[in-house]
Amino acid sequence: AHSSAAPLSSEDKDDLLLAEKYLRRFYGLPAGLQGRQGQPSDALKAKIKEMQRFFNLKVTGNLDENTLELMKEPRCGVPDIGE
Amino acid sequence: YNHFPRHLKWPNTDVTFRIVNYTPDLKKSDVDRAIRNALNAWSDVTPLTFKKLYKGNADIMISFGSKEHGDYNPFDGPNGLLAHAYPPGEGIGGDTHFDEDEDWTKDSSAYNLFIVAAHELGHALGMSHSTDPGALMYPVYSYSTGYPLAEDDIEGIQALYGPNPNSRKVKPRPDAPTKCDPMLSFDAATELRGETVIFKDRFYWRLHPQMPEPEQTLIKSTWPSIPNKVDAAYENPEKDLVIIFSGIRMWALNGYNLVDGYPKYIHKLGLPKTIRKVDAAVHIGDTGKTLLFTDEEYWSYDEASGTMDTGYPRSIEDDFPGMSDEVDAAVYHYGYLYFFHDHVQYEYSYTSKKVIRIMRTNAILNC
Repeated sequence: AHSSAAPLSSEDKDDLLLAEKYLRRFYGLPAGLQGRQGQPSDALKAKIKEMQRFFNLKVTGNLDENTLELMKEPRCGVPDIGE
Repeated sequence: YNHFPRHLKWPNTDVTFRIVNYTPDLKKSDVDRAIRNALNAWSDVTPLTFKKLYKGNADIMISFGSKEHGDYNPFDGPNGLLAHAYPPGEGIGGDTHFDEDEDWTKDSSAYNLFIVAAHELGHALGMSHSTDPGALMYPVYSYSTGYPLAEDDIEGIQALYGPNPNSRKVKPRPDAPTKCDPMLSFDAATELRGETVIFKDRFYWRLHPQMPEPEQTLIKSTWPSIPNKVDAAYENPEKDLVIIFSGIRMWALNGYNLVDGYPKYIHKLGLPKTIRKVDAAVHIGDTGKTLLFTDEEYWSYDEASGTMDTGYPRSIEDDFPGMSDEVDAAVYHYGYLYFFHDHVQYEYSYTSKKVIRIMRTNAILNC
């Protein structure tokens, strides 16, 4: 989890951007800014949980290593849920 | 398995398709064959038939394009998104697009067009993504050979269209092993940079002290160059290498990378040519020896000198009292050897030289 005090490292920011892009495309995360600068919003956390549930990962709502690793895997472009 | 909302499907089972353009990565005939075989995988288990058109509008229009390719659903360059397809319906419904920025192949050297086409055409017929990592309709790419549909996929497509009236039987791709199956046995186990990796069928579980839930992944997703069936594996931490055994060959992995010069034959270690398979392997850090188990015997390999110790093979039963069986897999932790055979795990103490505990194999997977 990112501590609220310290500013996000550029790597954390990249991970957050990658996650937002992934969840927008495959889990219907609404477009637009997610929460305060660099802090995962509740909507983002909820979508992270949805993705972790789909892939049978530990449902934490956090961008842990396994979750990020899976987001970087080559895959099909069709969303995992809904229309 | 999952269907699209409202269980979208083709109203009749005679579906048309057209290959609008071709990738330069493969011969035209290879693309034609990959697409035809991918469609056959679905028609084998349903009443669906697929007629190829060469002009005009077909139900399933198949094309290769990169980045923004006309549907406001752009691809992203190499890797990442490989392809996408639209559920059955008018117009763009059923259309299937492949990312031309990928390297399309007919083997495992890059992205296998047949595998991806079988998945995408599943979407074009009404299948959405499956959560079963062993299913074809699982969203993440993985290479495999043989008939591509798993039981999960077959159940899903037959829920939409029914079975093949000629009831041609196909042997589904085996589903993913379930970790808490009480009869679960292992193919192989090894340490890997502080984690424990357990191989079973086409999958492996990764165990990490800080990760309470073992993570199941397809072998090919991580190590495309090693076979889908692992017999034995061990880590030589001094060299930061993991040796994988399958049949009479062995592969050396440094993390995710295959070490140059591999695979090699197992007989390079000094095993006689009569040995055609290693059942289990384990490196004993305290002695610098690697033990290789084959049937009822085992060998001791000295990593430092790179030679087989003399006086081997020896009987497993004689040297490891309490271990009366052959060994499927073995790992070494803090002075204890853990032997796995079928659904039973034996904890052998190196100091007291005997088996001191017997558990279920999948106790190591928190079951």
